[in-house]
Amino acid sequence: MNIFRLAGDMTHLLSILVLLLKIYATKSCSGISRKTQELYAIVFVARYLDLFTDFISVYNTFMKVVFIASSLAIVWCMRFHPMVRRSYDRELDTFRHYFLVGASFALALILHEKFTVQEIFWAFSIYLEAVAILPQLVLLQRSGNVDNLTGQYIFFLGAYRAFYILNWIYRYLTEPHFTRWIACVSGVVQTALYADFFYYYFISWKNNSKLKLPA
Amino acid sequence: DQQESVKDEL
Repeated sequence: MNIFRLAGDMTHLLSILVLLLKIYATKSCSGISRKTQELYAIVFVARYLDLFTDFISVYNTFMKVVFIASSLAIVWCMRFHPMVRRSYDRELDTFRHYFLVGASFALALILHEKFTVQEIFWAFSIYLEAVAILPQLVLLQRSGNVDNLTGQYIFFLGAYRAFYILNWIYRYLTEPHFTRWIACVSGVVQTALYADFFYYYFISWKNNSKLKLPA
Repeated sequence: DQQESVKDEL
């Protein structure tokens, strides 16, 4: 564990806390893509199948359980909580996310480290995570303005990805056999998807104005 | 040389 990896995990955790806070405090999920949240739930369940087969550390197990539980809880709230579900921007959240699931799974069948069920689901989760933010970014683009908590949620998610890239560079330089091409290439793609959002986030931060995305 | 296959990242 290096400092970049820890910072990445913490900003990831923080992003989820911000999202839970928004939903809990405002009883609203406006501006949040349910499709992106469903994709994250699929990502975590598919990736952490090793919870039952490999023990790495208490920290690792704890974080995995937190990510699975929180992503399922968010999806549950958006689908079934009587007040939260009413605020869902259904008509703006029209990205065909099943297409992303299919494409990611097809890619995992072709590109994986080993041809085993666990490894294919792991690769699938990496590919799906890389593109899971797309429905969310499309929803923001359509709605135009972004409330503070939603903006911070996406900012922390992007920061998590950026820290993971620093972590891989650090590991590549310090560990003799660190090569994880599937995760690293997908991670760079995933982070690149945030570039546009980050640009407008920093502009609004610098001008001390409300975050707005161009139509 | 054994390849590391343990997924230690989240």
